[in-house]
Amino acid sequence: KDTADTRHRYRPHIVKISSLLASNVCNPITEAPHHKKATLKVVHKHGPCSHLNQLGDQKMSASDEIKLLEQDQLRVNSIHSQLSKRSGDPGFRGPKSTKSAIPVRSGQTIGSGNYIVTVGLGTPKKQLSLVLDTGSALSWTQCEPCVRYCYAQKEPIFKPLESTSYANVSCASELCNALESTTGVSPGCITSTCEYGVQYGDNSYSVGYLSKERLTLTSSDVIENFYFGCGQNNRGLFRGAAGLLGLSRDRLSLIFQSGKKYGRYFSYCLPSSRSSTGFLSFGYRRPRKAFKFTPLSSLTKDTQFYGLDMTGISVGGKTLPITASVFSKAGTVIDSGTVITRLPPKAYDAVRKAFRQLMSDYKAAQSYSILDTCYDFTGVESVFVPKISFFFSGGVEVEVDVSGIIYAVSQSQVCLALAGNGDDSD
Amino acid sequence: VGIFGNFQHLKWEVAYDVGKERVGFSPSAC
Repeated sequence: KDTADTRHRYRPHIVKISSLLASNVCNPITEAPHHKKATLKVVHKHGPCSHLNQLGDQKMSASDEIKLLEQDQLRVNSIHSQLSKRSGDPGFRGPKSTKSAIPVRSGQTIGSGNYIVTVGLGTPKKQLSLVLDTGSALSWTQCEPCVRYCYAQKEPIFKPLESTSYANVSCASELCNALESTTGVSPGCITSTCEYGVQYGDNSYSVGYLSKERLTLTSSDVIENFYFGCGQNNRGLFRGAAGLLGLSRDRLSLIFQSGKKYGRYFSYCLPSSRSSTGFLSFGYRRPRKAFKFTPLSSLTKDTQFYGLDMTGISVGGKTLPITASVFSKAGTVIDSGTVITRLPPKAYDAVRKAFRQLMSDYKAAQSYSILDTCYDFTGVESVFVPKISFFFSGGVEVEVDVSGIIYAVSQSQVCLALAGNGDDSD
Repeated sequence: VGIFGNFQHLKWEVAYDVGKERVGFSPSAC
């Protein structure tokens, strides 16, 4: 059928390669989302809009870029490990697609996510930049006196003694007992104060006091008695961020703690490039275009993760012949902290085959970390990139923006930004 | 599990309606 819709579906993106390469200049979105509820600015930790950017105006080096993708694999391993434990799977098998095997460690998802928001904590409030994470529940920040250790962070470390609204939580508290199901680590008790511990998939960790404090999202959005971790021993790959903002499906997450105020509803729009800004919003606000909703999957019902039922994928407008069981066998989670989408091997093989066919006019380049389908666009100004859509139950189609289809390392190495899992049951 | 990662969320606003147990997507300029 020659309709506008089908023409749109089959028509490839036309992309100027220069537009995909990282810029050193921050271009914040000029149009703030129209909202009535709390909205925070989201920036990429390593981009020019972030005050945590250690590199200033310099671009990240090639080895730093590789590290980002290796950390992404650690996060994926960690998610697999947690869900394997829940399902009774005997263990996670390392990815076959990556060249160097990355050791698997159980624990919470890795804490080195890429997007940060700045919130106010305490009275008077202190500004703290926290990593946004839909894959974990407990929010925490480094706290002085840093009894054991605090890593270097950009902003001053939070000082509980200087806040009039700070309080420790007692070991007898019901929330203290709930910590084990939240973090997977049994709480400790030090002079009647509840002690939390949270360890991430890359061996990063935070240990400290479970506390409550005033959390200021915006000048008009304040959450009293917000439970969080006041970290006294913190190590890992947090790189300048003051801690983590947990948004997962758990009673200790910010979403549940602010449930009465915001109806357990939040949304984000991540910056479309490292040199742009996005937002994180709490409470329902009407978007410019209506949302298409897909139900949370029953597969992850008893976990912290937000599970979705992926039902199909199209490349270049054609739905790929992937049997439904390929998606349903392992399930899918949506995660703000994982960068590259991981697909069941059979699904990824089909996507890669179709994508390579449609890109066969271009010169192939060597693979890059976990990305195995790359092109050398040296001397090429614009390229055609096939459209890719993911389908979810409820008839929801997410047509991936071109900025999410290809990962541009350099003009000579531009890769398909998808990867396969090691096993169909992952 | 498969994981729908953040690189593929770009230019979409993603809404988590935890109360109604659903996730929504809306095209966005951001």
